[in-house]
Amino acid sequence: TKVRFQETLDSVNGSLVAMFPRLFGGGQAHLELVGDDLLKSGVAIIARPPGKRNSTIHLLSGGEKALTAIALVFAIFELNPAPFCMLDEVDAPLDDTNVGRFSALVKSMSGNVQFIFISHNKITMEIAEQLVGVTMQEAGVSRPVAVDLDKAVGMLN
Amino acid sequence: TKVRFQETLDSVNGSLVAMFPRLFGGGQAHLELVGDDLLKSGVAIIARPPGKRNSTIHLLSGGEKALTAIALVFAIFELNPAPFCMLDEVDAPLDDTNVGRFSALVKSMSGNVQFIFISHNKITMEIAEQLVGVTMQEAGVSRPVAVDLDKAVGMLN
Amino acid sequence: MRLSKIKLAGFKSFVDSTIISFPSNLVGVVGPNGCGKSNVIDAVRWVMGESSAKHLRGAAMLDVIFNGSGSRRPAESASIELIFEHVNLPQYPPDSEIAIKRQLTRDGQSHYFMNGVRCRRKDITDLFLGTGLGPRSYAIIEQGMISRLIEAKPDDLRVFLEEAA
Amino acid sequence: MRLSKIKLAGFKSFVDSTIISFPSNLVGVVGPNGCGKSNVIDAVRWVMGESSAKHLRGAAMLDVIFNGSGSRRPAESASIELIFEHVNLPQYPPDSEIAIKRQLTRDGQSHYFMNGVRCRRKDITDLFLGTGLGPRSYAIIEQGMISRLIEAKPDDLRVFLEEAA
Ligand SMILES: Nc1ncnc2c1ncn2[C@@H]1O[C@H](COP(=O)(O)OP(=O)(O)OP(=O)(O)O)[C@@H](O)[C@H]1O
Ligand SMILES: Nc1ncnc2c1ncn2[C@@H]1O[C@H](COP(=O)(O)OP(=O)(O)OP(=O)(O)O)[C@@H](O)[C@H]1O
Ligand SMILES: [Mg+2]
Ligand SMILES: [Mg+2]
Repeated sequence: TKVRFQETLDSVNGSLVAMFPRLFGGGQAHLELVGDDLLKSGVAIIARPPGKRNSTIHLLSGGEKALTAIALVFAIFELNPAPFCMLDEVDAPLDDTNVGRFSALVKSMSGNVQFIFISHNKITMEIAEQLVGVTMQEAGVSRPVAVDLDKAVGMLN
Repeated sequence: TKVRFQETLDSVNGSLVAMFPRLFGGGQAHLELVGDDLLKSGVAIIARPPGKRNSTIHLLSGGEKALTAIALVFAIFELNPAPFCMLDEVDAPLDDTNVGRFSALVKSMSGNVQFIFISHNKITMEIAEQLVGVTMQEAGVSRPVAVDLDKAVGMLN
Repeated sequence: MRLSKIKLAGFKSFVDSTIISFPSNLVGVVGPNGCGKSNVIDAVRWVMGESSAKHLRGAAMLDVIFNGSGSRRPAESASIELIFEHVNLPQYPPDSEIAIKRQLTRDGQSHYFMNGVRCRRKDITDLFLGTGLGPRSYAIIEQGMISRLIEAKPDDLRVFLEEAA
Repeated sequence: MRLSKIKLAGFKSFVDSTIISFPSNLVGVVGPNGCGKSNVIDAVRWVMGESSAKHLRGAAMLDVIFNGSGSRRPAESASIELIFEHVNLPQYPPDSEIAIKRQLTRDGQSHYFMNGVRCRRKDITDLFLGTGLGPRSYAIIEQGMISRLIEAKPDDLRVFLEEAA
């Protein structure tokens, strides 16, 4: 399993190296073994947003951390694509520029993966081919409702 | 200190009972002792959003949890008002209706408390009397910049 | 293989029997706070075999059954059915449709069904083996999980990686 | 008492000496991800006596000193000064102005100043006693703390309550 883990690390790194700059518009990230025991050591993410120095993940901002985590998940996805992907408000900490890059990436991956995503952000809603509204017109009882983009934006109010 | 803790619990509850409905537009919440030892027992938050049954905090949604936590913090604030309050993206999980109620409350409390708040949400930005923009035009170097609302909204892009 | 519809009844806040269909590959789910969006994701993880109440934000597994509201009495049972289309797995003819279902009653009895026929939990988990799907799959990102992933200790991140890749 | 300005130099991403003033009671701080907004909050907590690097998202206290960028060399020291106005505390004349400052150099020496005169950390924490302010005060809600508060165990919530009220 030593060889297997090294293979996993190498292939995820290969995919992360490509995925991170697509989300950040530059920079790079990779996974590093913490310690030298391939069987037991933990793994750390080293990320460098464009124009900044390399830093451990803890010095990054809230939005940079979220975007880095998304890059890691999508990198794994490219290696081992599941038939569908469900995302629950992963875009909440992102500013509009990063939401734009995130939703463009989701759109480009939707060729061979089905995405079902929950979001309060209008930019993310705009890439949806279908919007499912959920309401509680009767207090405490959830019911789906068909919505278009304008109505969905109105639902937020 | 037994008496002191009971007093604390009672006064926070008094304030929470008023604060929760202001944020949720109804419903109620209170703190309960978990166990009967006033000296050692922990405290749990019981919250009931309008139209729903009483539930422990864990069954609530992401946005309902955040709004309940804000109600608790503001309830403590009313009891023991500090000269200023700094909030870092507490409105991120909220939908527009709840952001509206949250920002209206902040505005009404700003009579005797100074609020300095970080937000990506245009509704919250609109209550600010002054907006401080922070940019990294030079990569890796932060600098403040004066902005008005239109420019601030543009900065998000 | 893609998810074509989900049927919910008596599960969390979806007390009435409800069908949500997903005709496209880009489906947005929207609505105000507390309206039931994340409950849909919990429903998918539950029917795929999630066995921990805590991972479904409950104290006990019975917490997934509708427990009443201002105007409704608690439900007797909860049931979720997922319908997949264009399934290309060795044990099925190409492009077939599969339905998996889970039901729980107030007495704690939990049953799984595949295409309407009772089966074991293991039959469901075996079905998804190798597809990357499952109750704790990296393909289902719950609310708040993204920030937990980043704050994870190196050992936990290693476990996440081993399970996923 | 209100916060009228903050002076930053060499602290995290604020390498150049910078003044941010707060003329009103409703100040919004805005900007893209990673531009330095939360660093301003870290600066306020640091000068009020925060002694744990982990609570400032760093591995060691020296992580608060600007550690360089693509085009700048690391700074030699970090310093933050807060200026308060309309201070009405017993030991000062009514409506006076107070400045508190903290400085850290690369050799690990950390010094506190009150109105430009060297003082101890305890003098700063004593100043804020009874005002509800302090490095871990409930009046300063860091990014992500709101969801941590809700997920807190009953014992932790009790501690939060005892410190705050
Ligand atoms: N067994 C149950 N019976 C009835 N209602 C339930 C049950 N379990 C959870 N709920 C309700 O479901 C609601 C939470 O729904 P959910 O978490 O899906 O909201 P959401 O749409 O994701 O909101 P947000 O945008 O805030 O994340 C809670 O208010 C809770 O009261
Ligand atoms: N000692 C340091 N020297 C230089 N840069 C630093 C230092 N410490 C932190 N930083 C930088 O500060 C940035 C984080 O800033 P901050 O957390 O304030 O962002 P933010 O504006 O709050 O963003 P978000 O909207 O994503 O929360 C990181 O990108 C990090 O590289
Ligand atoms: Mg949710
Ligand atoms: Mg921040």
